[in-house]
Amino acid sequence: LVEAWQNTPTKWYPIPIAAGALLLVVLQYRKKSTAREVVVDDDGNEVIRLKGPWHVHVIGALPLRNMSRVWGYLNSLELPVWFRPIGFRIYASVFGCNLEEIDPQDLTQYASLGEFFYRKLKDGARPVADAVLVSPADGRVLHFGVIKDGRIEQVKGSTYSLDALLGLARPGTPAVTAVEFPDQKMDEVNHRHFADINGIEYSLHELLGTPTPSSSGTSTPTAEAPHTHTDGAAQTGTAAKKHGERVDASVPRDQTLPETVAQDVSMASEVGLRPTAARRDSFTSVRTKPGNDTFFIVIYLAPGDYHRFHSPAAWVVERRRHFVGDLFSVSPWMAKRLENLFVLNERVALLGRWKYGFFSMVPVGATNVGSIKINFDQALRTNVGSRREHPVGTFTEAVYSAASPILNGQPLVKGEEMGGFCLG
Amino acid sequence: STIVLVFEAPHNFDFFVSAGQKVKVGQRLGD
Repeated sequence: LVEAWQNTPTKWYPIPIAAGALLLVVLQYRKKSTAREVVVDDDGNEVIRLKGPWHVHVIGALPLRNMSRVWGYLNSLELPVWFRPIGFRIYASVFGCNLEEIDPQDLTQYASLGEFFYRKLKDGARPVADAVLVSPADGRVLHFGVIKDGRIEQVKGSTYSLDALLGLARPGTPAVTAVEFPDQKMDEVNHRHFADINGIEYSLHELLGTPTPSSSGTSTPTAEAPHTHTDGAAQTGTAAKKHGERVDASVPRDQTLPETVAQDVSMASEVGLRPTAARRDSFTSVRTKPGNDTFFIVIYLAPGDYHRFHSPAAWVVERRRHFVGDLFSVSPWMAKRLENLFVLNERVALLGRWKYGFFSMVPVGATNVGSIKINFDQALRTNVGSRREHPVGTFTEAVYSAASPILNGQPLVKGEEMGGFCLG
Repeated sequence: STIVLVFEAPHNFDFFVSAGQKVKVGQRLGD
């Protein structure tokens, strides 16, 4: 080595400047393509835009919502009875549906492809595993992990903002402290005061149905009162309103509060939560408690999959935010190419809590399945109206406090059917 | 269609699935 180092002659060659310039261009291009370009509005919030290769922009120019509605209309047309078994068998063989587990099994009973698409399964076809978190749907796991810096990794190298997905930290919404859940035992709850979220305190007899004004001057969630389901419009589900207006979209159980309370308390123990009442403006920002992390998992449902979804855990849904959006395909192919896919598309963010803290479930629509149904939400209508009326990032919000005043939301047990995706 | 779950859980929460794996309703995702 020493000899080679000392005796090898050194020759100099001129490198063409153009080659050097080309190298710089290539390096710059690679840096640009890997760096996240963030466009922010005057409030400093990221503006979600259509970003991706040219063919994504071509797809973006298509009238996807109208196509979806036409597709939905065509699939609501009643099929002749003789054709149904043939047609559905062809569909099942093409998309890999298991006809042995559907209910009803008689294919002639499905009047249209839309009905077949939203088919039920036989009881017991999907046993619920003994775990805190189970799959809400049949499908394929696209991605999962821990959320870092408020961004969710859509696929390797492409992320989208948690804030945008859930409509958190939007301008004009008051900041809220995190939801506190000291792990008290339920029987402790029954015989003494308990402090609860944000300083609103309930006494036992309030819990049992004789509310009295508490020291903080609020004995029932005041922010709730003008929007409770008692006004007829809300109850008839015609009251989905613009951002900032809230509607109670839940279906109230019977009105005799004590019984409801008794049910709620037993349900509370079932879902592992303490009866409590959150201020209406919670969920504008989520802070994870020390010792916890915020996780995410994305599940893709293929066209042939069973398209009803179930509760992945025992939790309480407090509110939902309906984001009117585009209806790009959400196939893994598109997820790889279209950045921010899940915050551009029409979706319903169900926000609530479970025993470890914040919990949310966001069904995201797609071109063929633009309609999202939530069983306990009469007011929800997706894929209606034009996208122009609802700029990206705005949402209509409804709360579910009437379902369980004590739990302040719709309690769900693990594996309970919640709703589904419909064609169009 | 797609479903995104975002939730808070203790540090030692673990997923028992892998990316690309097919899952069914009620199947264990994590604990």
